[in-house]
Amino acid sequence: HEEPAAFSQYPRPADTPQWNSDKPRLKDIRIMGYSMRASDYRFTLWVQFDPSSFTANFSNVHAGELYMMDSDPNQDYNIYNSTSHGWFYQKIL
Amino acid sequence: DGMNVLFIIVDDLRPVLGCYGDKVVKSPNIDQLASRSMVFSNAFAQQAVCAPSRVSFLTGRRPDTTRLYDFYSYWRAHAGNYSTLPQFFKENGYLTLSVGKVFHPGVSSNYSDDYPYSWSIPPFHPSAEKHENDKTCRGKDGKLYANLVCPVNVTEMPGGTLPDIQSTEEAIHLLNIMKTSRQKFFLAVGYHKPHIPLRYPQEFLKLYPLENITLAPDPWVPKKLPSVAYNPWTDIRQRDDVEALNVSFPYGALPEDFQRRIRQSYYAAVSYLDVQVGQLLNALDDAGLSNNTIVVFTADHGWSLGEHGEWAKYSNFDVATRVPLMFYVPGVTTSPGSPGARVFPYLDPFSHPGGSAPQGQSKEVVELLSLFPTLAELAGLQVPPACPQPSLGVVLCTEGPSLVHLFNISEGREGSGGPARCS
Repeated sequence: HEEPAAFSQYPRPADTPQWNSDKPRLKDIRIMGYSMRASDYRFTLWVQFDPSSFTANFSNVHAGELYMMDSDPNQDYNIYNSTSHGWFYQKIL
Repeated sequence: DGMNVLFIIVDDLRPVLGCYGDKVVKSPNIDQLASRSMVFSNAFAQQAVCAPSRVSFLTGRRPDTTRLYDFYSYWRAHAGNYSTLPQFFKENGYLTLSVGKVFHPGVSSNYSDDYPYSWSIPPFHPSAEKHENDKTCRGKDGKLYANLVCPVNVTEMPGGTLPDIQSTEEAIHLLNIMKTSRQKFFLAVGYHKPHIPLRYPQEFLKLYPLENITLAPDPWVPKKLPSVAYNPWTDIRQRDDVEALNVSFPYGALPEDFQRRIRQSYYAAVSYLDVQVGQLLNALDDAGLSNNTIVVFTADHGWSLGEHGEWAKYSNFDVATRVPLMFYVPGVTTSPGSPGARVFPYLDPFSHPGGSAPQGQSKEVVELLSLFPTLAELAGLQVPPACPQPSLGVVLCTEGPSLVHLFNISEGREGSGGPARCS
């Protein structure tokens, strides 16, 4: 039985914060952050996004986030870069 | 079968409610609703910004299917002619009515709140809505500003009222019309607060003395947060009171005192909203409709109150995506009340402690996408089929499952109202 997860997403115009980072218009979206939130973790991949074809390129990962809810309920300690996340990657795909 | 639906959708409300375990906020009316409802503790929006989230849960499709990530396209023209939740009820014999902010106004709902597809009559918008961003906040110098933090004397407001007060009045007016008709109805009421500006009747500040208001538990930008993930809260920077603080973009922190004032006003706005919900549910009782009306209470996304050095929504953090979600279903979440017995007596947050525990609670992780199939099943209608992937050409299907199988209500258990705070 697949563990239930909630999938959210958020668009960004660039890798670093800029004035339209909060609400980029469709034509300015370059990155999409896809989040998978299960009861014990939140895993997010920020991947390249093409607004003209509405396609995300999961082989071009700009950044990642991984929070373990039991030990880090406020999601302050991103362990994405210090853990292997192949399993999460497969699952979110 | 044949139940009416009262669908209450709140703008930018994170689950800071007594019945979600929050120790600060006074929300006795919403807590009372929860004590007669099935409450989902881990419900998440599909995108933490108004229009994309609302179009997503009202069509039962993900943003990648509605292809709306901003505010500037109408799904029927831009992605696919997807049926909506209200449209589905309308096509199943319901009179569907919209009050306040249900669809996001503008392009994303075709400048019509998707009328006539979704609604039986033209949606109601409070006239005070147009003043929402006017300079109506009185500063220390006595001048008027367009502030973020904006407790007001309602009698001084244009028209002597506020949008949510007008929405409640209109919704009660409609309920009184419906009580005499035999027509099943789907009434959606969209409240604006606590969306910014935090403009609410100033008396609600008394509930939250500033000395009792703390900072967020983690008011700093996490070291290993990727820069792409950070939300630079641009919209609140443009408010007069925030702009005057000259905080550096993007990582400068607001002064701690002002952070506490924002949190204080968010809580006050939630209690103001609670009063509106309490008056609406009290009117449902008065109209004798509480025993044959399903009540849904939820929000379009959350709002960061300083956690991770962020404010507003616009991110994938739980504080921006997690929402309250509860379903009151007469005879399912509560045993059928005796005729005439009050189910939702109005509770004054200034005198009532609130905090009653939920009737039923699920900690399962669920999505707002599931609203559409869940309500269809609760109302005894044919649940729309699950969408194929992709579903751009499919008019009626949903990308989330119904949640009815999670309703873990023990039969006939009386509402567990009472002072105990929720777990």
